[in-house]
Amino acid sequence: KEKHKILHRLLQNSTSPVEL
Amino acid sequence: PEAADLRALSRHLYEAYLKYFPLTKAKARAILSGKTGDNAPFVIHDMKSLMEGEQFINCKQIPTQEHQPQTSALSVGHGGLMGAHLGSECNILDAVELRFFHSCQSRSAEAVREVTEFAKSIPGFINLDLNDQVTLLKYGVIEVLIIMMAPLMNKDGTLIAYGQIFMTREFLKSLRKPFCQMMEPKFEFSVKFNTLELDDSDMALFLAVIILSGDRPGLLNVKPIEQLQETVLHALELQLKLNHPDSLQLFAKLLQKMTDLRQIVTDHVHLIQLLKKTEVDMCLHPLLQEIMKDLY
Repeated sequence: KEKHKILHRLLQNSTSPVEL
Repeated sequence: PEAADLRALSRHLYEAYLKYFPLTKAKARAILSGKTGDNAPFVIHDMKSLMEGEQFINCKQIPTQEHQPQTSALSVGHGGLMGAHLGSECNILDAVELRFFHSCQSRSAEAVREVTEFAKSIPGFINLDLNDQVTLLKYGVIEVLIIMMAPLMNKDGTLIAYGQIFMTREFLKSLRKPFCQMMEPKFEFSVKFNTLELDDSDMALFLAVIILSGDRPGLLNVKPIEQLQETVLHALELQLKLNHPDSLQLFAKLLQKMTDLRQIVTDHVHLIQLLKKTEVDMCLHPLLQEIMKDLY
């Protein structure tokens, strides 16, 4: 999970803008 | 009834594609063929026009959708960001490749987010094991982005910045090594891919097929992924029969492209890894780092 935390976040957050 | 279900799936994926990807093939081809009247793209063909292009784009409002950050920017692909500023006086030309590369990275990261939203819209995708969703995106997203570049390209160059700029292939080839090597394989692939003449509704299904590849390394539960992919493959086959009745073997030709695509991604990742070693000033976007780490 730690290795891909941004991908995890993108997948779990819905359509709200995500701070990349 | 089965065919009706497949058509409904095609429509659903096409709608998601239109929702999440701002520059469609239809729009891009209209721009490339000069059918947009006064809104012809600004052409970048040398360093001088690159500088002008940066200023040009910074003065213009980038078309945004609700889910896109409102940043005025120079970008590659379907829109995006320009994180770096124009250099001041000296070293402008030395820094230009790096600065351009940074803008490509920012745009790519944004595009990964768009592809993620599209993937989540594929029926059944969000019910897969979360770790498998991550793996499918990690391995599939660069393939998807390269396929999505094709409609923006012709043999002479590529649209960037939401189609507001056309950057010539010769200019990209004139950048210093290894930057000049990055886009040429994508042009070669795209020119051939474009002869298949897919439209946006075909593309939507093809992208879903790529994302749902059951042979990605490290998948925990392959079977449900293969089942989802099989359904989308059926929908794609039917779509191509209906949409391209005279194009023989189009389905088979399209599937063959997936092999070429994997090689392009492998070469691309190796180039990025080379850049990381040779360019002291280069930092890779954290999301792209995540994707490319231990990829191939």
